[in-house]
Amino acid sequence: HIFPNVSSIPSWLNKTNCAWNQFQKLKGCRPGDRLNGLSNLKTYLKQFGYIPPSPNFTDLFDPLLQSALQTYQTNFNLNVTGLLDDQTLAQIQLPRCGIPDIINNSSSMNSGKPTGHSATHFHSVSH
Amino acid sequence: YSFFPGRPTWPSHRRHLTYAFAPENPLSDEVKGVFARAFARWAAVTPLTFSPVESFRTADIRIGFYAGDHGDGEPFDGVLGTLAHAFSPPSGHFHLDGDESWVVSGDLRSAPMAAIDLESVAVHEIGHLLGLGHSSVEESIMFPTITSRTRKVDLAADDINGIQELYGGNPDGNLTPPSTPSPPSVQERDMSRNGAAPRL
Repeated sequence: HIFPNVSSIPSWLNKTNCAWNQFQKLKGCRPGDRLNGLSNLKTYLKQFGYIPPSPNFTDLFDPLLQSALQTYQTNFNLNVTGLLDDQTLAQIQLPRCGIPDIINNSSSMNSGKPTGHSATHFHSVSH
Repeated sequence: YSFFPGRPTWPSHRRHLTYAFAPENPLSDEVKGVFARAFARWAAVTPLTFSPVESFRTADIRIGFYAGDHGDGEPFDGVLGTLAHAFSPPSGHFHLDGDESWVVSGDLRSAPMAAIDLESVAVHEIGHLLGLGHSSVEESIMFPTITSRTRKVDLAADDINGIQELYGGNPDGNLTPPSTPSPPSVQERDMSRNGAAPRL
């Protein structure tokens, strides 16, 4: 569907439902929770390089998912919580390029910045 | 900015690249002009030049609109979701999701929710074709997501720094990127050089 201008788009094409809208129901899910749909989120994160491939993802909010979310949040300049908060879910549902953000663990869109893990460490200096 | 693993680029003896459209996608000159403008944006800041050719099979960069599974192991997913993908150099494959509502021109603010600006996505994917990965700089073209009904076509400093690390700058200095709606095409500019090496 290629339209020369905005007004030429027929109204019946004005739909915004896409598969990623399903992730909205995962809001508030926390580590240790088991919720239908988390496996699909893991598949999404695998598609873009945040989780290594696996033959079958479970619906458990496990440390692997938490770590992947932290890296995702770092890459997209979000608060690094490792949780499925509003900001993270909104970002995940946006249309995007199909090329992974992380390729073979050797190319990262935010390679110069700390990952979620180290970003959450607290450092203190005594004076 | 980032690069693909191994930092693949087009080899140094190939600074003029050709592109063609899949023969099964009959595209208007207006649509082809969108891609010409997108290529010109990268040509303005690099030593690279681009020109359209008829032969899809022999072109360096092959552009096609496809729906669903289109044979490269990365099927498209219908409306929104994944919009397009392009492969690292020197592959030259540039695929767009044929199920999207691609818009060529006009005020996107009044567009339906699913409208996607074609030139915005084209500029991004050409970055991949030239060797750039994704960037965390939200203003950059190579940021992975784009909001529907949004036009984002200007290269940011992050994009320019990244591509110039791979290819160097334009020997004529960074040129002003083309303005919409109807700049001369890359080919038109090339033709003004009396057969000299094509340049913007």
